[in-house]
Amino acid sequence: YTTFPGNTKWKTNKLTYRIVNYTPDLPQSEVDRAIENALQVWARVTPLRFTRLYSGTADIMISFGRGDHGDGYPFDGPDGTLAHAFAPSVGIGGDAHFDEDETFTSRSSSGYNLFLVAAHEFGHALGLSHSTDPGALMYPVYSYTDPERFSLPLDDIRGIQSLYGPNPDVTPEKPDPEKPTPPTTPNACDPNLVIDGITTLRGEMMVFKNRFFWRVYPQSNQPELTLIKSFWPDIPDNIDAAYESIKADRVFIFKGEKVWALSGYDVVSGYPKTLSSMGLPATVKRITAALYDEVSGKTLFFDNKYYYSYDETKRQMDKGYPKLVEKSFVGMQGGVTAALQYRGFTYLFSGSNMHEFSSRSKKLHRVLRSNYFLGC
Amino acid sequence: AHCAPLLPPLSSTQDQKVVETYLMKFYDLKNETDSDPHRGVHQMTLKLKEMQQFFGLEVTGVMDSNTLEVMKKPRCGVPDLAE
Repeated sequence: YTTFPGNTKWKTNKLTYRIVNYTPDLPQSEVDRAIENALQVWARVTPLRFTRLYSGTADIMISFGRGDHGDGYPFDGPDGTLAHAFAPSVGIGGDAHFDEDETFTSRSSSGYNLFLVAAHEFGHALGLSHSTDPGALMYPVYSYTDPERFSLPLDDIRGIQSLYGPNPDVTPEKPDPEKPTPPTTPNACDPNLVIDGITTLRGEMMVFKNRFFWRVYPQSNQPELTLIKSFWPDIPDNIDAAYESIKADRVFIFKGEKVWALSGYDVVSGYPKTLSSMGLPATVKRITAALYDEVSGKTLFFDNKYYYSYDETKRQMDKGYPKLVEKSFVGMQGGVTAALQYRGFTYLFSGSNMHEFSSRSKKLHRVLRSNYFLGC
Repeated sequence: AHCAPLLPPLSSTQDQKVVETYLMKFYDLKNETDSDPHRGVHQMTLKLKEMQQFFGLEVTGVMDSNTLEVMKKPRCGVPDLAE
């Protein structure tokens, strides 16, 4: 997180706000609710308390405007800049402006969710600048997340509490049962990193973890961490498995009994489908890993210590499966949590370990850390 | 003779415009290119590096498709430099 120079903050914890005008995109009651909820995001973790004014000048004046709206920082039409706000101070300080050329929504992932945009701008209004943490609310790029399940990430909590301290009404020993522990951002170089799934994608590689995935480029050793939902709002967090079908030129992503398909970075319509649509027996309720084996031309679906072999051409499961993984991949330890085939090797992950087998001979070469491809 | 790092040509002048506007808006790129082309290019490279550093991209100071992709994403209008 970052604060403004001199840790600019309000000198009082009792702040006022006023909604000066409304967007026609939403009923006024929805705007009121989104603004109230966005302020509560910050009140819940600090001593800050907000009172609404219906006239006169409030600390935080909230308005919708388009193009040049009188503060010297014109908006730029649809997309691009969505809103901006000013650091705490008298006058325009603390005010938040929303670009009326955007389509603001309150319940779906379409358009820009007003609650999420407002919560971010109120972070500025209270003294936070932008964070480099892609999982933080104060990260500058918009990313959709389900407002009903929104929980202020730890990076933002640390930032705002560095200015105002914690909420005196909440005792740390008894955290708010309504809210789960604050989401954190995974560290690629954590030696104990356990990934959710890994796949190639037309020469790139994607490593999935919680709400995020790392994009690994062959020509760069700098993996790029980004939120899954910043690319695919409808793809779930915490996936079970992912693999690239070279034959179908698709990436399939699994979670529970559902499967999504990507063509490049585009979601394929008609998904999610069920696991059984991939040929797996109805008894299989989830898988833990998958890979496309270029040697056999089969797709291997892993369910912990067992695996199935699926023939995409014949669209049927091979007979004699499931088999024990360690019978075919001698030396494999533990359940398979992720799987990848890459440059002639088959990588089977189990927790924070990655077993490297020759794809052709299935001979175990090495046991590495699960973050091996993340350039640590 | 002057030796200065030259940015590779962008795919379109529109992309060039996107880059300049983005860096001026969010990374305080000064509009100095017309007065001293070499210094302007140098400043562009520095600002690009700052932006790539901020977003965890590969820091090259050279425009690439990943950097342009981030620049085109919808975002907040407050500059990324706290100052």
